[in-house]
Amino acid sequence: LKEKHKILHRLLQNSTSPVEL
Amino acid sequence: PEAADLRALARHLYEAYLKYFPLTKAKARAILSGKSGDNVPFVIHDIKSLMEGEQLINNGQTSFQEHNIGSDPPDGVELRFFYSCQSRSAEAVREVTEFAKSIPGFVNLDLNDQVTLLKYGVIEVLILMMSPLMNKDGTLISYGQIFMTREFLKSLRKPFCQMLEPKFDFSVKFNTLELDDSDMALFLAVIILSGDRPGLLNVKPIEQLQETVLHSLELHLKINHPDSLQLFAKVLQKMTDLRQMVTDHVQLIQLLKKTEVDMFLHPLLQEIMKDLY
Repeated sequence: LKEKHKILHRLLQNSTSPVEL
Repeated sequence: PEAADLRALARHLYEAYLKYFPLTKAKARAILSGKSGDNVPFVIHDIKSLMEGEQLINNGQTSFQEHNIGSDPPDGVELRFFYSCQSRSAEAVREVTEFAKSIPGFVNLDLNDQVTLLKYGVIEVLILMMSPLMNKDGTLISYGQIFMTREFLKSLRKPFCQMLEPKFDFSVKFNTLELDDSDMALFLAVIILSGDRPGLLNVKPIEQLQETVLHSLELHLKINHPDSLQLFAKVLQKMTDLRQMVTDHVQLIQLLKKTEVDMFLHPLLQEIMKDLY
Protein backbone atom coordinates (compact mmCIF):
# COMPACT_ATOMS: atom_id res chain seq x y z
CA LEU A 1 0.00 0.00 0.00
CA LYS A 2 2.83 2.37 0.87
CA GLU A 3 4.38 1.68 -2.56
CA LYS A 4 1.20 2.72 -4.36
CA HIS A 5 0.84 5.88 -2.30
CA LYS A 6 4.31 7.35 -2.29
CA ILE A 7 3.29 11.02 -1.98
CA LEU A 8 0.73 10.33 0.74
CA HIS A 9 3.30 8.24 2.53
CA ARG A 10 5.83 11.06 2.27
CA LEU A 11 3.31 13.56 3.64
CA LEU A 12 2.70 11.28 6.60
CA GLN A 13 6.39 10.77 7.28
CA ASN A 14 7.47 14.38 7.10
CA SER A 15 6.04 17.79 6.45
CA THR A 16 6.23 18.54 2.76
CA SER A 17 6.09 22.08 1.48
CA PRO A 18 3.48 23.09 -1.09
CA VAL A 19 6.21 23.52 -3.71
CA GLU A 20 7.24 19.87 -3.38
CA LEU A 21 3.65 18.81 -3.94
CA PRO B 1 -11.67 13.64 35.29
CA GLU B 2 -12.95 11.85 32.19
CA ALA B 3 -14.96 14.88 31.09
CA ALA B 4 -11.89 17.06 31.67
CA ASP B 5 -9.87 14.79 29.34
CA LEU B 6 -12.58 15.02 26.67
CA ARG B 7 -12.60 18.83 26.96
CA ALA B 8 -8.81 18.88 26.65
CA LEU B 9 -9.03 16.75 23.51
CA ALA B 10 -11.58 19.15 22.00
CA ARG B 11 -9.28 22.09 22.76
CA HIS B 12 -6.25 20.31 21.31
CA LEU B 13 -8.02 19.46 18.05
CA TYR B 14 -9.40 22.98 17.72
CA GLU B 15 -5.88 24.40 18.12
CA ALA B 16 -4.52 22.00 15.49
CA TYR B 17 -7.38 22.96 13.16
CA LEU B 18 -6.56 26.65 13.55
CA LYS B 19 -2.89 25.90 12.96
CA TYR B 20 -3.30 23.93 9.74
CA PHE B 21 -6.37 25.37 8.02
CA PRO B 22 -5.80 28.90 6.76
CA LEU B 23 -9.42 29.85 6.03
CA THR B 24 -11.60 29.12 9.06
CA LYS B 25 -15.38 29.15 9.05
CA ALA B 26 -15.32 32.29 11.22
CA LYS B 27 -13.20 34.13 8.63
CA ALA B 28 -15.21 32.78 5.69
CA ARG B 29 -18.56 33.78 7.20
CA ALA B 30 -17.19 37.25 7.95
CA ILE B 31 -16.16 37.63 4.30
CA LEU B 32 -19.46 36.25 3.01
CA SER B 33 -21.52 38.55 5.21
CA GLY B 34 -19.45 41.61 4.30
CA LYS B 35 -18.17 42.04 7.85
CA SER B 36 -14.51 41.57 7.10
CA GLY B 37 -13.62 45.21 6.60
CA ASP B 38 -11.49 45.77 3.53
CA ASN B 39 -11.39 42.08 2.77
CA VAL B 40 -13.99 42.14 -0.03
CA PRO B 41 -13.71 39.17 -2.41
CA PHE B 42 -13.42 39.58 -6.16
CA VAL B 43 -16.61 38.22 -7.75
CA ILE B 44 -16.41 35.85 -10.70
CA HIS B 45 -19.77 35.63 -12.41
CA ASP B 46 -18.90 35.32 -16.12
CA ILE B 47 -16.01 34.50 -18.46
CA LYS B 48 -14.75 38.07 -18.48
CA SER B 49 -14.51 38.27 -14.70
CA LEU B 50 -12.97 34.78 -14.65
CA MET B 51 -10.18 35.99 -16.95
CA GLU B 52 -9.58 38.94 -14.62
CA GLY B 53 -9.79 36.70 -11.57
CA GLU B 54 -7.37 34.10 -12.97
CA GLN B 55 -4.49 36.34 -12.04
CA LEU B 56 -5.72 36.32 -8.45
CA ILE B 57 -6.33 32.58 -8.49
CA ASN B 58 -2.81 31.90 -9.64
CA ASN B 59 -1.32 34.30 -7.13
CA GLY B 60 -3.26 32.74 -4.29
CA GLN B 61 -2.19 29.20 -4.98
CA THR B 62 0.30 27.23 -7.00
CA SER B 63 -0.74 27.57 -10.59
CA PHE B 64 -0.91 24.85 -13.16
CA GLN B 65 1.99 26.43 -15.02
CA GLU B 66 4.23 26.16 -11.97
CA HIS B 67 3.82 22.39 -11.99
CA ASN B 68 5.70 22.40 -15.26
CA ILE B 69 4.52 19.06 -16.51
CA GLY B 70 6.22 19.62 -19.81
CA SER B 71 3.45 21.14 -21.85
CA ASP B 72 1.59 24.39 -22.18
CA PRO B 73 -1.60 24.77 -20.23
CA PRO B 74 -4.44 23.40 -22.32
CA ASP B 75 -6.98 25.68 -23.90
CA GLY B 76 -10.39 26.05 -22.43
CA VAL B 77 -11.43 28.02 -19.45
CA GLU B 78 -12.96 24.97 -17.77
CA LEU B 79 -9.76 22.93 -17.86
CA ARG B 80 -7.64 25.86 -16.69
CA PHE B 81 -9.96 26.46 -13.77
CA PHE B 82 -10.03 22.72 -13.06
CA TYR B 83 -6.22 22.71 -12.77
CA SER B 84 -6.33 25.57 -10.28
CA CYS B 85 -8.84 23.58 -8.23
CA GLN B 86 -6.56 20.55 -8.35
CA SER B 87 -3.57 22.52 -7.08
CA ARG B 88 -5.58 23.87 -4.19
CA SER B 89 -6.99 20.40 -3.46
CA ALA B 90 -3.50 18.87 -3.35
CA GLU B 91 -2.40 21.57 -0.93
CA ALA B 92 -5.54 20.92 1.13
CA VAL B 93 -4.65 17.21 1.29
CA ARG B 94 -1.35 18.25 2.84
CA GLU B 95 -3.19 20.40 5.40
CA VAL B 96 -5.58 17.56 6.28
CA THR B 97 -2.61 15.17 6.63
CA GLU B 98 -0.94 17.52 9.11
CA PHE B 99 -4.22 17.81 11.01
CA ALA B 100 -4.60 14.00 11.06
CA LYS B 101 -1.08 13.65 12.47
CA SER B 102 -2.07 15.95 15.31
CA ILE B 103 -4.91 13.62 16.42
CA PRO B 104 -3.55 11.93 19.57
CA GLY B 105 -2.60 8.33 18.74
CA PHE B 106 -2.87 8.69 14.96
CA VAL B 107 0.86 8.52 14.23
CA ASN B 108 1.17 5.42 16.42
CA LEU B 109 -1.20 3.49 14.15
CA ASP B 110 0.22 1.07 11.57
CA LEU B 111 1.64 3.23 8.76
CA ASN B 112 -0.34 1.31 6.14
CA ASP B 113 -3.51 2.07 8.09
CA GLN B 114 -2.60 5.76 8.30
CA VAL B 115 -2.34 5.77 4.50
CA THR B 116 -5.70 3.96 4.16
CA LEU B 117 -7.48 6.32 6.58
CA LEU B 118 -6.26 9.33 4.64
CA LYS B 119 -6.91 7.80 1.23
CA TYR B 120 -10.56 7.15 2.11
CA GLY B 121 -11.17 10.07 4.44
CA VAL B 122 -9.49 13.01 2.81
CA ILE B 123 -12.00 13.73 0.02
CA GLU B 124 -14.86 13.50 2.54
CA VAL B 125 -13.02 16.02 4.69
CA LEU B 126 -12.32 18.32 1.73
CA ILE B 127 -15.96 18.31 0.67
CA LEU B 128 -17.08 18.97 4.23
CA MET B 129 -14.64 21.84 4.53
CA MET B 130 -16.16 23.49 1.47
CA SER B 131 -19.44 24.01 3.36
CA PRO B 132 -18.32 27.03 5.42
CA LEU B 133 -17.14 28.66 2.18
CA MET B 134 -20.48 28.22 0.45
CA ASN B 135 -23.89 29.80 0.54
CA LYS B 136 -26.81 29.19 -1.79
CA ASP B 137 -25.46 31.72 -4.31
CA GLY B 138 -21.81 30.76 -4.64
CA THR B 139 -18.54 29.82 -3.01
CA LEU B 140 -15.36 31.44 -1.78
CA ILE B 141 -12.22 30.14 -3.46
CA SER B 142 -8.55 31.04 -3.44
CA TYR B 143 -8.30 31.46 0.35
CA GLY B 144 -11.35 33.73 0.41
CA GLN B 145 -10.00 36.19 -2.14
CA ILE B 146 -12.62 35.26 -4.74
CA PHE B 147 -16.36 34.57 -4.67
CA MET B 148 -17.50 32.45 -7.61
CA THR B 149 -21.22 32.39 -8.30
CA ARG B 150 -23.16 29.16 -8.43
CA GLU B 151 -24.86 30.30 -11.64
CA PHE B 152 -21.49 30.76 -13.34
CA LEU B 153 -20.34 27.29 -12.23
CA LYS B 154 -23.60 25.86 -13.60
CA SER B 155 -22.94 27.55 -16.95
CA LEU B 156 -19.64 25.69 -17.54
CA ARG B 157 -19.71 22.86 -20.06
CA LYS B 158 -20.49 19.30 -18.96
CA PRO B 159 -19.32 17.58 -16.81
CA PHE B 160 -17.60 20.57 -15.12
CA CYS B 161 -20.97 22.16 -14.39
CA GLN B 162 -22.02 19.02 -12.51
CA MET B 163 -19.06 18.90 -10.15
CA LEU B 164 -20.00 21.46 -7.53
CA GLU B 165 -23.80 21.48 -7.66
CA PRO B 166 -24.18 18.46 -5.29
CA LYS B 167 -21.72 20.14 -2.89
CA PHE B 168 -23.88 23.29 -2.85
CA ASP B 169 -26.98 21.22 -2.06
CA PHE B 170 -25.16 19.46 0.77
CA SER B 171 -23.59 22.65 2.13
CA VAL B 172 -26.80 24.64 2.29
CA LYS B 173 -28.36 21.86 4.40
CA PHE B 174 -25.23 21.26 6.49
CA ASN B 175 -24.82 24.97 7.25
CA THR B 176 -28.25 25.02 8.93
CA LEU B 177 -26.66 22.96 11.74
CA GLU B 178 -24.52 26.05 12.47
CA LEU B 179 -21.41 24.21 13.58
CA ASP B 180 -18.45 26.42 14.42
CA ASP B 181 -14.75 25.77 13.87
CA SER B 182 -14.32 24.01 17.21
CA ASP B 183 -17.16 21.59 16.36
CA MET B 184 -15.77 21.06 12.87
CA ALA B 185 -12.33 20.12 14.24
CA LEU B 186 -13.83 17.21 16.21
CA PHE B 187 -16.10 16.12 13.36
CA LEU B 188 -13.16 16.01 10.91
CA ALA B 189 -11.23 13.80 13.34
CA VAL B 190 -14.24 11.44 13.65
CA ILE B 191 -14.38 11.10 9.85
CA ILE B 192 -10.66 10.45 9.53
CA LEU B 193 -10.79 7.76 12.24
CA SER B 194 -13.35 5.55 10.46
CA GLY B 195 -12.60 1.92 11.27
CA ASP B 196 -14.63 0.53 8.35
CA ARG B 197 -12.38 1.70 5.50
CA PRO B 198 -11.48 -1.12 3.07
CA GLY B 199 -8.16 -2.84 3.65
CA LEU B 200 -7.43 -1.70 7.21
CA LEU B 201 -5.05 -4.10 8.96
CA ASN B 202 -5.67 -3.26 12.62
CA VAL B 203 -9.16 -1.90 13.17
CA LYS B 204 -9.35 -2.05 16.98
CA PRO B 205 -7.01 0.85 17.88
CA ILE B 206 -8.67 3.03 15.22
CA GLU B 207 -12.12 2.35 16.66
CA GLN B 208 -10.84 3.08 20.16
CA LEU B 209 -9.45 6.44 19.05
CA GLN B 210 -12.67 7.27 17.22
CA GLU B 211 -14.76 6.32 20.25
CA THR B 212 -12.87 8.84 22.39
CA VAL B 213 -13.24 11.62 19.79
CA LEU B 214 -16.95 10.78 19.45
CA HIS B 215 -17.42 11.18 23.22
CA SER B 216 -15.55 14.47 23.05
CA LEU B 217 -17.72 15.67 20.14
CA GLU B 218 -20.95 14.67 21.91
CA LEU B 219 -19.97 16.52 25.07
CA HIS B 220 -18.68 19.53 23.15
CA LEU B 221 -21.88 19.90 21.11
CA LYS B 222 -23.99 19.73 24.30
CA ILE B 223 -21.97 22.53 25.86
CA ASN B 224 -21.50 24.62 22.72
CA HIS B 225 -25.10 24.25 21.42
CA PRO B 226 -27.27 23.66 24.49
CA ASP B 227 -30.49 24.49 22.64
CA SER B 228 -29.89 22.42 19.52
CA LEU B 229 -31.75 19.15 20.01
CA GLN B 230 -30.24 15.92 18.71
CA LEU B 231 -27.38 17.85 17.11
CA PHE B 232 -24.87 15.03 17.70
CA ALA B 233 -27.10 12.54 15.84
CA LYS B 234 -27.79 15.02 13.03
CA VAL B 235 -24.06 15.66 12.55
CA LEU B 236 -23.24 11.94 12.42
CA GLN B 237 -25.97 11.35 9.82
CA LYS B 238 -24.08 13.65 7.44
CA MET B 239 -21.31 11.05 7.18
CA THR B 240 -23.54 8.92 4.93
CA ASP B 241 -24.14 11.84 2.54
CA LEU B 242 -20.40 12.55 2.41
CA ARG B 243 -19.57 8.99 1.38
CA GLN B 244 -22.12 9.10 -1.44
CA MET B 245 -20.75 12.44 -2.64
CA VAL B 246 -17.20 11.08 -2.78
CA THR B 247 -18.38 8.09 -4.84
CA ASP B 248 -20.16 10.42 -7.28
CA HIS B 249 -17.22 12.83 -7.39
CA VAL B 250 -14.71 10.08 -8.19
CA GLN B 251 -17.01 8.80 -10.96
CA LEU B 252 -17.08 12.29 -12.50
CA ILE B 253 -13.29 12.46 -12.41
CA GLN B 254 -13.09 9.02 -14.10
CA LEU B 255 -15.47 10.35 -16.77
CA LEU B 256 -13.29 13.41 -17.25
CA LYS B 257 -10.24 11.22 -17.73
CA LYS B 258 -12.03 9.48 -20.60
CA THR B 259 -13.52 12.54 -22.28
CA GLU B 260 -10.76 15.11 -21.82
CA VAL B 261 -7.88 13.70 -23.81
CA ASP B 262 -5.28 16.18 -22.57
CA MET B 263 -6.35 16.16 -18.97
CA PHE B 264 -3.64 16.09 -16.35
CA LEU B 265 -4.59 14.79 -12.94
CA HIS B 266 -2.35 15.84 -10.06
CA PRO B 267 -0.19 12.84 -8.99
CA LEU B 268 -1.31 13.09 -5.36
CA LEU B 269 -4.98 13.14 -6.34
CA GLN B 270 -4.34 10.24 -8.73
CA GLU B 271 -2.88 8.22 -5.88
CA ILE B 272 -5.89 8.92 -3.70
CA MET B 273 -8.54 8.22 -6.32
CA LYS B 274 -6.98 5.10 -7.83
CA ASP B 275 -8.97 2.00 -6.76
CA LEU B 276 -10.84 4.11 -4.22
CA TYR B 277 -14.35 2.72 -4.75
